[in-house]
Amino acid sequence: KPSLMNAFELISTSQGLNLGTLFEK
Amino acid sequence: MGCFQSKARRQFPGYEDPVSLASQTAFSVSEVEALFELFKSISSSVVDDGLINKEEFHLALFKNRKRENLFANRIFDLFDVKQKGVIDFGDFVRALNVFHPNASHEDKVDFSFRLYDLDGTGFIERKEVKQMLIALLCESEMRLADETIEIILDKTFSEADVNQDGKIDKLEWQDFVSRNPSLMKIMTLPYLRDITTTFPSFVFNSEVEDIAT
Repeated sequence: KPSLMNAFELISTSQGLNLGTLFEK
Repeated sequence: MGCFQSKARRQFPGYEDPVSLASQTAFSVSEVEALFELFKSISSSVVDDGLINKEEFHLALFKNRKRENLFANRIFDLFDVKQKGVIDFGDFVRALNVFHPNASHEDKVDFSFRLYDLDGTGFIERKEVKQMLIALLCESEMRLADETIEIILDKTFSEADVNQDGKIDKLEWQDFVSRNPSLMKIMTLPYLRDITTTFPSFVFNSEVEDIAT
């Protein structure tokens, strides 16, 4: 449930923070 | 050095010697050269000027140059150390170094703090967390009632803002992530361990003799 998570747990799921896609050709 | 100037140095403003960059980072010389292959590809995707602009960064991240994303913009701004609106090769390698599995935990915590301190005030403020939360919800097309957002913020600040002054300082952040280690997962990119295998062509373009791996 989102309400039980802290905001940073939610924020860290952002695609914009997933730099792994930089390495995908 | 004489008057010899490498091809890379001429075509890529901000290009730095791989041996020097390896000595400043957790990367080996080969890994820096493999990162240069990645850098060349990203920096030539829209404007072939040897630098990565924001549009190229977005294109590399999302395969879509027009996509606006608060977090990608924020990462770009932190990579753009010289604040020129572009990332040069030296900045690129030093910034990615923070995400290396062998980089220090302190550096990762420090980078994550600066990432979330959107306004650069030295504190992560409630309004900044709210802004990021709303951006995330828009990005993922999720809808949460305002009341739910406020409950999440209350919970977050009750856990992280130990002195209850309404903002999270660096010491509070260090303490908070030590209690919530999963928050640091995004600060390590396992891909960086295999970068020479991902970009093997660096071997053919190497300007360094007798590469030490």
